[in-house]
Amino acid sequence: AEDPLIKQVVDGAEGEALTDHHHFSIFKRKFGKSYASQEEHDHRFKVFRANLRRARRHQKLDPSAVHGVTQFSDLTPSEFRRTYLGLRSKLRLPKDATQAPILPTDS
Amino acid sequence: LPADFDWRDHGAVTGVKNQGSCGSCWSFSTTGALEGANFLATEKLVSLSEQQLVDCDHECDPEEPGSCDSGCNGGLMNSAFEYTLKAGGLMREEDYPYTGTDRGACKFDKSKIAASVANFSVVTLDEDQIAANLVKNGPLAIAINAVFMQTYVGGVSCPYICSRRLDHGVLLVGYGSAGYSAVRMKEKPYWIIKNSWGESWGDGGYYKICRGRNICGVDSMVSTVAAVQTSS
Repeated sequence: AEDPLIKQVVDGAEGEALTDHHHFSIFKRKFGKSYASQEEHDHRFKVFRANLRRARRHQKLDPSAVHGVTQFSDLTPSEFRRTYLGLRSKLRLPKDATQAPILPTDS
Repeated sequence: LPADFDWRDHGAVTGVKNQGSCGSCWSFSTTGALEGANFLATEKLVSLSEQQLVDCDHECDPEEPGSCDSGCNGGLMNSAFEYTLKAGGLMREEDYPYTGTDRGACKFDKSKIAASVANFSVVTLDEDQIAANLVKNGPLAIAINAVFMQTYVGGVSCPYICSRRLDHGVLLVGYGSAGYSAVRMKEKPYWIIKNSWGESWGDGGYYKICRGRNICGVDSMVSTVAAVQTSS
């Protein structure tokens, strides 16, 4: 379960906070992120830390993929859904949509 | 059916695009499917305009008032195909570039249509049928639940549990036969999905998700479109 990318250099919660700070600095530099105020910065850091924990949970739930920091790591799940998705999930066929014909799959 | 298939190898897929901070995934899924269908019809790969859909497509669900395509506030690929059918087609990306906002007026120019929809249909949930339609008709517009995509960096996603509530429109461009799944300690077949969050996200802008169990609803809403040849 030890994430090979994160080397624990000090013990305990303080060490983890230090590591998350380090990750957040790399994240801001890589994705060109900047925040209008210290307050906003602190809020985004808190969201970022929560998303690091989510990434670790996703990694456990989805071990054949690689989960980690993406450009969306400073967004809450609802901000992410509201801003970067956009599907109106109405499973209803418009008038002109027909059912695709069944195709042969055995040859 | 071939064991592995990827429309990118056949030149039917444009480069990964970026929808930015706008809920317009549905328009990228729509243009991707029509770009592929138009390639099959004309052997020319033309990048089509999502902004035309964002600005001009307000097609509503005939049976559900208020459920309309609404620019950055969301839409549905099937409705977008319906709009494209009625409008006559989509313009080129370069003639109607993407801005990622939906405050502009519709600037659709009928004389500059680059691709038109002949018809579109919905593919059943059966994965073999989905694969057959993909191989025969080109990339498919699909919907998925994006919960794991916010933290996805690479590999083949095969989560134990994943909601099938669909919230994101993407493009199915191919499938592979052997993505290794550590937890299942065996090779698993997977779908290859083109996303619209730029090349720096995921696997070069793509998402791979394993086949077989309608994971994250990936098989639930699949549409195929046929294009007519237009000259512009």
